[in-house]
Amino acid sequence: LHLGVTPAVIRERYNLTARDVGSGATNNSQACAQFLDQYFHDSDLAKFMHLFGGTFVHQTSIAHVVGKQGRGRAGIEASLDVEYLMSAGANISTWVYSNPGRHEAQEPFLQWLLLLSNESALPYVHTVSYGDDEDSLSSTYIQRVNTEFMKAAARGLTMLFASGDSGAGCWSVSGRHQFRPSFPASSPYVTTVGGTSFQNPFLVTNEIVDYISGGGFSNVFPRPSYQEEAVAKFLSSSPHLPPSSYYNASGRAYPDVAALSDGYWVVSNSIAIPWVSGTSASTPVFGGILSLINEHRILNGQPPLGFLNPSLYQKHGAGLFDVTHGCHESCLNEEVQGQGFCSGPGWDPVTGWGTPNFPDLLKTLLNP
Amino acid sequence: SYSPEPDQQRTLPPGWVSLGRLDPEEELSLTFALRQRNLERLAHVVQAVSDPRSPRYGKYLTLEDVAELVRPSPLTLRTVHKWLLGAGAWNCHLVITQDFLTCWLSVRQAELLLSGAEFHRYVGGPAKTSVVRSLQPYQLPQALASHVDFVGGLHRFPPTSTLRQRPERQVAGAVS
Repeated sequence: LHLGVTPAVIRERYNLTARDVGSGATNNSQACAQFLDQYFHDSDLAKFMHLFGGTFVHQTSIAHVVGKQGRGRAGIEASLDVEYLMSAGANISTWVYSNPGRHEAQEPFLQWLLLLSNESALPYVHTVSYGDDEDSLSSTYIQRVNTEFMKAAARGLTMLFASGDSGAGCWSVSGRHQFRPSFPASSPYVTTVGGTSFQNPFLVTNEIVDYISGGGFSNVFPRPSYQEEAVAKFLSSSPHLPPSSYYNASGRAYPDVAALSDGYWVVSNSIAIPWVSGTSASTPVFGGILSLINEHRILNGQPPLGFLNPSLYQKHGAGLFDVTHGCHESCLNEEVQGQGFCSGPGWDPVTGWGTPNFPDLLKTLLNP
Repeated sequence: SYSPEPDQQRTLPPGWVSLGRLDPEEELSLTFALRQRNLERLAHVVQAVSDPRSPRYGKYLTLEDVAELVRPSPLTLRTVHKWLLGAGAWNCHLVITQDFLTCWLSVRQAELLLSGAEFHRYVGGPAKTSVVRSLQPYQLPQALASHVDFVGGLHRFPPTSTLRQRPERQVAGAVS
């Protein structure tokens, strides 16, 4: 029985034992970034680990803060990112990208991209909670940001983006409803993380779809070859497909993977806060687990994982718990009645290939 | 002249208010995304180093290798530099890959360079963040069309958090 998601619940569900922590003997590192002008407090991290970190070796301070950390109140998103990245990727050097103090005329997310192009030594795994509706961004901006992710992938950096918290999304185009894809979640050069809930919120059991989990098909990027087989299979076999006019079936489909996104405990401004939910939670959890896999790869003398999707899709999601129950939200109208896509066997545009089963995923990605 | 981002949304997000137009002598920072080269080759490199079946799997590039590959042409760097100097904007810095240029300049210089732009100060969001943006579209001289992708710092507002506190699902579970 548990009263909400804590590191112990995460580590139990994803089969992380007390041994599954960083060795402290490698140059492994991970980072989280959010662009909400939020701060995190080291004291909150220490308190969080005091409350929830007793069963695994962990670090209680950030290795490197990029940008300025203000002295204002901590933000719940910044606290959540740090606390769960360092719980799943325990005892691994962690950076935080913090943009308070930037100039008023700068775009935080763009400043982060400039940083990637200005630092030779960067963490191997980056978890990023940021997304905008594809249709609100200029095509030249979207294409250029996508190129920046290509540059990161060429350098062996793993970029994980939250898939968004509005399900399939919804907007009206010339009087007709359509689903609304999110960017950078829809970039073919990042790994996008959706969200799940426990079937019984108070037991560590199998996971079902969290109805907010962002997912769908890009209206900007065509489907990349690495996911052609998986997506075609979903489109030809799902019994619950929405009307085809709602989405671009030939677009880059996302998310690629998922993790729990419902009911987290977070410590922020010295207060333990329950029921925090969103794919901003599932993303650092998945990122921390990839950092643990990088730890093993580095100790084996192998290169870090880098851009994960080709391996992931080639292995047909081996090492992941397949989520096959539940649908995410979408347009509230007669036609779809608030239901977007539904999960199913194998890959689906709600939870991707599913959630991490660490020992199996480690085996899969040690010898992709 | 031409508009690099005709399809960029330029509306004030809910909850944000304008504090009025900036004084022409105030200083602001703009980011110029310069046109890169060899993007096809970059895509092939990504494919090669990310596919476990490829002989180059895991043989990643360094930042300097990436810079070598995508660095803008000397003509692009020279053309943009001359254009900025023409307006007196000399406090500029390139990133290592030389495909982003950040300049510090006065509002007057910025509105001269980016015709049509009008810089206002806005406040909003949960943290009452203050930003400088232009809801008016900007245009660049046609001569830059093959050298500049877009200019950052004009239209896109900071994102808002989508995290929620959702006890209802848990409580509903408990009740059932």
